[in-house]
Amino acid sequence: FRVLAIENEYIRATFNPDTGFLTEIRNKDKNLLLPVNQSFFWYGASSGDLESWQTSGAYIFRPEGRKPYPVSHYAQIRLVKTPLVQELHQNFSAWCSQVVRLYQGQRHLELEWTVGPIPVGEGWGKEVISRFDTPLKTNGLFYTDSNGREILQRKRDYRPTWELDLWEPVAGNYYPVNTRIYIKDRNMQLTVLTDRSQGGSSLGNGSLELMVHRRLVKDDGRGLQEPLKENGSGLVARGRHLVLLDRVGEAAAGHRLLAEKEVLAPQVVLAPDGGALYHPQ
Amino acid sequence: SGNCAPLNEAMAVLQHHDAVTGTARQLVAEDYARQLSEGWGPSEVLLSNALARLSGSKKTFTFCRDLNISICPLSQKSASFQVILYNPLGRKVDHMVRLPVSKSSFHVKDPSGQTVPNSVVVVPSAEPQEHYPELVFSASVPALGFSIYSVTKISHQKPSIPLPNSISRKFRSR
Repeated sequence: FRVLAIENEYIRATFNPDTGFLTEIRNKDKNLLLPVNQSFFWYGASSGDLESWQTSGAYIFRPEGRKPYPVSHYAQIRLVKTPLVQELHQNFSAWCSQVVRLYQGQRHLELEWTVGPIPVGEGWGKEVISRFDTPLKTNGLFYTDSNGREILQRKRDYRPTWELDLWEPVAGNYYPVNTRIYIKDRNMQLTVLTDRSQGGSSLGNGSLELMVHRRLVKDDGRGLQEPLKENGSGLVARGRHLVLLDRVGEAAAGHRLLAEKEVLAPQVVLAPDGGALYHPQ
Repeated sequence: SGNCAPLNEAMAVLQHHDAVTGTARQLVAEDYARQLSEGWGPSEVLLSNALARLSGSKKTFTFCRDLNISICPLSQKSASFQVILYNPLGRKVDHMVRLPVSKSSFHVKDPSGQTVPNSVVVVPSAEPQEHYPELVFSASVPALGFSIYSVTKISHQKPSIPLPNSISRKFRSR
């Protein structure tokens, strides 16, 4: 396979056949092409250092370094193509996998991630992220929603109302993402919708990341007196990121409607065949 | 009788930042889960009653709480069943239905009796010889309304399931 791709009438997603990672998204409808490298990384949780005793914990996100470690340098992949859906199953490690999915007629790319149980046996807490790297010239700007309604512009290493002296360059740039985060340049906008509240940031131009799961081995000393570490082997988390690539001027219409559809998705109920007539009395 | 008050109350309790961010102790987190779970049951009864009244047909409605991990005993074991979709949005929605099934082919009909195209996708698992088929079809649901689709297993046909194994082997060899 020289070209590894899934596509429908609106979107084409291309993958590197050697690594199995997403490399490019094309919006066929609007003739937009964006190289996108998406993969999973983890930050090692700080257990305190010479600067501060503060450890990463339930309340505090404090990675021990600026650069996260890749979960894997390649993914084992399986490709499934049917007339209604095309999927690429990526297996990054024993505890991290993802299905990249395109349904017929769908204008967004669906990334269903499964992360956990996060191994912490060697004594390192881990905070796992999904990161999208693009060549978009974002000049340190990215956008997150604060409460599911208002989108706020965020600027890396900056606060609008005071002069910032940032000691924690990763955590200090993380913001709440309730339904969406996006980056853009003059022409294109890459939007990622979440199915739950997560932390997110853009720590480099053209980059966008969301924290999907975390498991920590130390208490952060904020009153909880327990590390954020589930009983037994730990939890498996599964969720979805919906990715939209659009022109800047038209992106809002797309992500607003899609977010509504995601948050107020149809309720599915099953019933065996048959049944009696229902009389309200 | 159905009742959504316990779920309302559980949701109210879970507005606390501990429940939203995970800053609760493990025992408290488990109690949040218990409250949600106990609230969900009577809400399902309420929804079943509403659906029976709206559709004019009393059925044993089943809610598949483990759909996200591809578990739904009714769709996996029944030869025929109905899929009822309620759309809370104020506009028509096209929704891709995805249900775990047993390995077979299926006939899906929309509310007007028309055949709906469907696919059975095999989902690979961590176990080498285990694959979980999922039925996929597109459903259309009116604004603030519901649609009923019927699904019937066709047992005499060979399933037209794509075989991910054959493809994945090629990738592994790279």
